[in-house]
Amino acid sequence: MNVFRLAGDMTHLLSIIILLLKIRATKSCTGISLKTQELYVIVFLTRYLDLFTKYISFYNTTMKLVFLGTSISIVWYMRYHKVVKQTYNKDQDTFRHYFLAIPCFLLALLIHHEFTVIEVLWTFSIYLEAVAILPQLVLLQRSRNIDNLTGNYVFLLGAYRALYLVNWVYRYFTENHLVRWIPWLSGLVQTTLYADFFYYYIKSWKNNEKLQLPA
Amino acid sequence: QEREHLKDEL
Repeated sequence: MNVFRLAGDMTHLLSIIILLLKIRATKSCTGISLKTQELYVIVFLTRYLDLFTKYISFYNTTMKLVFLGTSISIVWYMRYHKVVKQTYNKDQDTFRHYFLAIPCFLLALLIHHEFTVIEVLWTFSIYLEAVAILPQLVLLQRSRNIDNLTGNYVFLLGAYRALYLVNWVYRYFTENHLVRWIPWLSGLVQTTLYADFFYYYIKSWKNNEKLQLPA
Repeated sequence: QEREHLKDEL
């Protein structure tokens, strides 16, 4: 464990906590894409398959359970909670997220480290996580005013993978130059997708004005 | 060993 990866995990955890707080405190999920949240549940389910078969550390197991639990409860709130589900922007959150999942799965069948179920599904989760934010970014462009909590949620979500990129650079130089193209390139794509959001988020923060994404 | 290396990350 290095400080970059710990910072990345904490940033990721904070983003999820902020989203849960927004939903529970305001009883609203306006501006949040259910498609992205569902993709994240798939990402965690396919990535943490060996949760009960491989014990790494107390931290690793705990964080996996927290990520699974929180992401599933967010989808539950947005789908089934009587008050929250009324606030879901169903008519704007129209991104066909299966169009994202299927190519990722096919790519994982083609490019992976070893052809086993666990490994292919793990690789699928890495590819899927890279593009899972797209429905959310599209929804942000459609929804005129973005509330602060939603903006902070997306920013922290993008920042976590950027910190992981730094972690991978650190590990490359400190752990006998092991190359790990699949997470590296996926993480690079994932972080790049946030580029224009980061630009508008930092601009709105500097000018102390409402966050607005150009349509 | 490559896969093992990946395993410790979330």
